[in-house]
Formats: sequence, structure tokens, C-alpha cells
Amino acid sequence: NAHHAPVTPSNLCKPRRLYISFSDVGWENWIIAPQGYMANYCLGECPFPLTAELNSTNHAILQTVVHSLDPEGTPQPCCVPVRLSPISILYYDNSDNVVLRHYEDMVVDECGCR
Amino acid sequence: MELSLQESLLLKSLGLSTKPSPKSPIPVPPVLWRIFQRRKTLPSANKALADGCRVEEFNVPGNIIRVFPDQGHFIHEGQPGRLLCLQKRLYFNLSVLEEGERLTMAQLEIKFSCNSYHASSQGQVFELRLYQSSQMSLRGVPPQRHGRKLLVEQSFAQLHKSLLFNLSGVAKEWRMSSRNLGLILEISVSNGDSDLQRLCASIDSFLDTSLLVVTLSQQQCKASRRRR
Repeated sequence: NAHHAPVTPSNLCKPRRLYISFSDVGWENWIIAPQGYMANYCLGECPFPLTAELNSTNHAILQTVVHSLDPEGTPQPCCVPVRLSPISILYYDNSDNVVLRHYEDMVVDECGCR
Repeated sequence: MELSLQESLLLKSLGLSTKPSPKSPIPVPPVLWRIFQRRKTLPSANKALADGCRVEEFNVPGNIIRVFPDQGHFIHEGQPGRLLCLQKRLYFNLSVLEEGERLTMAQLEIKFSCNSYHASSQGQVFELRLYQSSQMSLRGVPPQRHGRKLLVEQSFAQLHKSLLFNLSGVAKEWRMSSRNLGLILEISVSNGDSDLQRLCASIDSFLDTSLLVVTLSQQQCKASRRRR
């Protein structure tokens, strides 16, 4: 509908930089490596029409159409992580053993409207 | 108070019951550094595809790798016999493994921080025997012969190399039976060569043993497997 003001690209749904520093949370004496890592998070609009790069599901497309017709009744789809990657952390446990542990889904690589 | 609650919830989600507070941290074993660095340098797309529930370097299932320092003691003060260089109890405290972890591999590493190399005409210089102990023994009291089961018996000549032994079976038995009485290591020399005798007398001072254990967290790996 023509009277919709186009959304400026910068506030579309996409990953935003978020660096987690383990020393900021006071974990630097037991985490050996890394000292921190880029975890990122998702933020942004999922406006009508949903373009291809917004990784949307069919349902999200449907929801944006309904939202454009009834903004009060139905919200926009949510901007959420759709591709994550793992990290490994090297740390000392409570018995001073050295542990290398793999954690899934720790970094947001891609966001999408769902 | 709220912060500590949030912290404990976060630690719990990372599979940790409490915030570790290391007292006498040991150097990071090179093997763990190498695995960590290799994973860290993987391109992001490869990371997401890599099977985080498998340790490629050892080709076994697992998402947690621990290196346990030896907490055992020498059975004798000084050299136990003319040809017997050392008799040592090895003990690795596996009680830190959580119930939901399945042990998939255990590898004993015996290292000598000495770079000497003793060439002998026969080529066989040192003899190593590793026993699984089934009896407690006190410092200074040699273990009874029937209180131990021979696991490994081999000869070696070079002190500057690491000796690796697969103890997965023994470690699984320790966990199942909740009866971990450790191992007994004996190193002797094959003859009375004077240089050899000198090495034999001091070999205990440059012995370093550790146990690398790989486990699979059923909770964290089962979920990812279902999604995949």
C-alpha cells in the first residue's frame, strides 16, 4: 500500500555486533581461552513485503500481510537467530584439571523473520 | 544476589554446577591447545557444519576433553632396586565427570622431561610395566603381586618421546564400578650399564604422567543430534 513509508535498510532484521568479554563477567581467572568472543544478537524490523534476504518462512510472510492490514491486532514477525555456530572454551575446573569443552549455538551468524 | 543467581543459571546452561576457582593451575597441555586453535581458526560456515559431538583428532564421540594430572605417589623413597628404577602409583580423580557424561576414550601419556638418548647395542634399554591396581597400598609398602593386573609391558629406548597407552577400557571400568584404585607403573633397566644406572637413579625426577579423557555429554549432544 503506497502510504506505507519504506523502512530504512539499517533497521531491517539482521545480526548486531555483541562482544562477550569473560573478564567483564569476572570469569577471567578460570577461563583460559578465549578471553571473549563475538556472540552477536538479532534486532530489526520484519516489514511488509519481506524480502528474500530476511530468511523468512511462509508463515512470516503471511503474518506481515495480516500485520499490514491490522497492525494493532497482529504484530510483525520476530527477528530471531536462524543460523548459529559453536565455540570451544578452554578452562580450569574445580579440581584444577584443564577442560576443553565444545558448546553448540553460541554465535549468531544469521537472523531471520519467523 | 540477583547477579549471582543469573551467573549460576548461566554456568548451569554451560554444564557447570559452580564457578571454578583454580588453586594451582597446571600449564595447558599442548594437545588441548592444538585442538582449541584448530577449531578456533575454522571458517564460520565450517564450524556450523562440523560435528561438535565428535573429537576428530581422536575419531571418537565427545564434546568434552579433560586432562587429569597424576595425583599418585612413589611407592619407595629413592630407587627400589638395582635394576628397578621406579615403582609409582598413578591416580587420576575421575569423580569430576558428571553422571550424564559417557566416557568414550582415555589415553595415558608418560613423558620424560629429559632429552637424553642412550644408544645400546641391544637397542632395548628401559622396560615399562603398567598394572591396574585392585588393592590400596601405602607409601613405602610394595603392592602385593595378586593385588594387580598387568595391562602393558614394553621396552623403550628414547626418553625424549611421549609414551601413549589407550586405557579406555580401564577408565570405563573405574566409572562403572566406582572403584578407582589407580595404576602401578614400574620402570626398570635391562642391564647394569653405568650410564644406564645413572639415568635409572634419576628417572623419577623427570617423569610426568597425565590422563586425557574424552566424554560425551548426553544432554548437550543428544539435543543437537535430534536437530541435525
